[in-house]
Amino acid sequence: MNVFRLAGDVSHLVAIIILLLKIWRSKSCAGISGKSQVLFALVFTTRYLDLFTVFISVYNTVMKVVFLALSYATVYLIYMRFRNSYNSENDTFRVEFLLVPVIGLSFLENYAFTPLEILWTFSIFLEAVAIMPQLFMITKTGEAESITTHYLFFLGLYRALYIANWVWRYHTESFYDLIAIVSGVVQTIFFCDFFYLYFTRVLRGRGKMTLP
Amino acid sequence: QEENNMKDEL
Repeated sequence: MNVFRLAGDVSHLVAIIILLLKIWRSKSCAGISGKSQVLFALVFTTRYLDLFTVFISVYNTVMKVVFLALSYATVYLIYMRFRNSYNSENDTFRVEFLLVPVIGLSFLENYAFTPLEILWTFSIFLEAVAIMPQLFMITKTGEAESITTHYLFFLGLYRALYIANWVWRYHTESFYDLIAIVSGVVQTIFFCDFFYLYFTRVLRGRGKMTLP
Repeated sequence: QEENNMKDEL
């Protein structure tokens, strides 16, 4: 464990909590892409299958359980509890355009052709593109509430911090996980456009982020 | 060094 990875996990947890609290307190999921949240729940489900078979540390197990629980709670709030506020008419990204290439690639490029390894690889590749429906929804509506942009900021920051963690681990313990690194870089690149808008618009106290 | 993909990361 290093400070970059810890900061990354905290940033990830903060993002998930920001979104969950926003939906719960406003009793609405307007402007939130349910599809992205389902994809994130799928990412955690396929990545943490070793939750009961492999024990890494208390921290690792606790965080996996927390991420699974919070992501499913978010999906539940969107599609069940506050489903009347869900903007399905704006959440129209074709997730099959993400799932098909990700599934194909995880069968082609993996460390071992075993169910657990292929599902882990699937979760890594899927996480890189899971935010697409949400970013697409924002471009479609042309705006995002500031809370939603803070959620996206911490979500994007988490994998950027993981990249720093991978650099650190490469130099200190010669560890590198190429699939995670390549996918993590792609994932962070997808956030760059948002980061630009976030720093130039939201942090200038403009409240909502309206797209040009 | 060989790629060791030990799954200790979240």
